[in-house]
Amino acid sequence: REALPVVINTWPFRNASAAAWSVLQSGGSVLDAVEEGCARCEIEQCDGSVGYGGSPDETGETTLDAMIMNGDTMEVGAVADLRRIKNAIGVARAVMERTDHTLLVGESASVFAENMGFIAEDLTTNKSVNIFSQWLKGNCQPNYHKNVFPDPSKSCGPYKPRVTLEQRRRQDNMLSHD
Amino acid sequence: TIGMIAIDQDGHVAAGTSTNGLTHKIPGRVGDSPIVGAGAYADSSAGAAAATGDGDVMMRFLPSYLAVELMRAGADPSAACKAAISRIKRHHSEFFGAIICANTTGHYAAACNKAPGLSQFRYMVSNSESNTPLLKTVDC
Repeated sequence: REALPVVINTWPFRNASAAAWSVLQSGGSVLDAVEEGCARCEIEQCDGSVGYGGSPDETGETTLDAMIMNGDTMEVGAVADLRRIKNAIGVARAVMERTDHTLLVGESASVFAENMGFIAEDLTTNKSVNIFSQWLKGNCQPNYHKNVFPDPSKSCGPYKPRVTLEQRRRQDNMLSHD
Repeated sequence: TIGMIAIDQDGHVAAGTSTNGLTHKIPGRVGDSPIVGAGAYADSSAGAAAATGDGDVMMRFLPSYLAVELMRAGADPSAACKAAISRIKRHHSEFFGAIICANTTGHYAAACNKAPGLSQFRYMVSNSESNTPLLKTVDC
């Protein structure tokens, strides 16, 4: 165990690593360290893929996902599709410590967070609005729809289900009888 | 997305993730990050792992859980990380993704899948070796 203590994090998010390390150095728990390190990235919007003001969805909204896991007790707290709350990892920890659940999602997770004292605020920024408006101007490319019409590789929605070849074959089979 | 692992002097282990997900996602879409065993997994008796990348694909293979279970079975962090990546690669040869792994002795590693835009994966390590975080790089 000569290599302990240690903090490792994905991507070159230096400040997050330093924040977590200083928590450990000042006697904090590993949960505190992970929460502090991830929260630092939420505040600093690490490379635009963490925290508010990034990755707008098809409606232009930024939603957040986070989880935290205690390796001693195997407890987990997680939130997904969290709206209006910036400190996603903090809410994940609240799920772990203030409920018997593991994962809360969407609008209800945001209401839980507000009840637990987290501040509700707009997660949109000029940058995310700009990303979204450019996307709309570019015929909503890329998008993650398939087997729908209008053709998602060319235009925005709304989309409706397209009859797939398989369905057509099945229909033809049903109709093509003596 | 940030995925983080922390192990203290006494061998207590924790892991976590935070992300704003995929740009232009369909509303309601959730990737691997908040899914335990996919975005991250921690067990103080075996180690921890955390993943990042194309969450729609990666989450189906539970890479963090697999890596920790391999370390529990004796694999070193590098072998465990590589195995988790190659498990996904068998089905999605060009998926964009990486994983960090650490065992209970504090040894760590990372692995990634060579894909357009990802030939090397950079990650941070803070430990007693240096007062400031160390930037590490692994070839995909």
